[in-house]
Amino acid sequence: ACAPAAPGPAAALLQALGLCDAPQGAPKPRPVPPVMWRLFRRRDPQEARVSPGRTPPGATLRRPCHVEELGVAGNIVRHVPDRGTRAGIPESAAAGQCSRWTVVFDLSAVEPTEQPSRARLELRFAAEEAAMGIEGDWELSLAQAAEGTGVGPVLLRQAVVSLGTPVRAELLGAAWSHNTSVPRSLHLVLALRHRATSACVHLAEASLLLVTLDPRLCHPLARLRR
Amino acid sequence: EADPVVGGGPGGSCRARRLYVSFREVGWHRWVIAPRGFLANYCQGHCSLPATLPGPGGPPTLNHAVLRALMYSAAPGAAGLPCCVPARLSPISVLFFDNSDNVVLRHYEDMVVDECGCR
Repeated sequence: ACAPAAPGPAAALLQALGLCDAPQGAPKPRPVPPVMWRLFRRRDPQEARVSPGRTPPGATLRRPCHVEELGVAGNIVRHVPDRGTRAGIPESAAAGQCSRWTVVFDLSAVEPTEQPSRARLELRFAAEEAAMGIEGDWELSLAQAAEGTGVGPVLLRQAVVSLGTPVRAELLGAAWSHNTSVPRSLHLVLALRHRATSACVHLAEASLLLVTLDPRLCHPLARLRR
Repeated sequence: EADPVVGGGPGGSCRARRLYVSFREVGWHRWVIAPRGFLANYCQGHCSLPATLPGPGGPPTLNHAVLRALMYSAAPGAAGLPCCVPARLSPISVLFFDNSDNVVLRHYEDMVVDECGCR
């Protein structure tokens, strides 16, 4: 799917790595999410290698094309930040209800050949001390955003026990079905309600952890080894 | 960066030589978060007898390679020696920012030469 490589070793190496082109200019500085560091450190056997021919114990036991830590097949993991404004949707606030938020994930970097195996939405909420202290009985609902500020059908409802830790929800099978390729972008409307009180919180951060398998980088031999 | 081979030429019997690929050298250090580079290594060396026969713990020998080495020692002009090629490879992972500012972890199989063998 890439345009013919520009001459030169760097471009050839880039294509060999399955990347169409190098990001232009310096990326916006942003902290690397701890989960990505953790995944990198656990996957890269080179950290301990000191001379040709030696491999640290256990490194070669890793199943190729598989992300052990997340328990799914895959050789690409992306941490996709929310591009939406996370501003509450005004009419819900006006009606005295808690806010609903629109989150937007740009997935255009995912190639059509990549097969999704995991799409984990991660939400961090912030609120007054009192609301955060209310345990249990929160309910997260997730819907497809429709044109304008409309809300499409509810895709997922999930009980939330605590707001002190990130709230996670699996979107694969909910926001799009398992055997279809990844959409180019994902617009979702989120709402978090407390069943027993009218407490409200606001959404501090939203991100998506997407795992895909690019069969072109997964050699049959590697699969056989598995 | 590569270890210089002593005395020029293939130097000694077939084995892995150190080769370090630096992402800074190819100008990727701004968007590759980690690693800074990796030990890719490469294979070089003679595959004549007895080098073609494995040392203790070495890669399995291909009978065909031994046959070629024997033929070469008997009649050098007939067919060349076996080649010194990667016999065991291992993967690397690269963590980087892509064009959409996502943080991406990609895993690549067969990127590092751990062992060389005569084939």
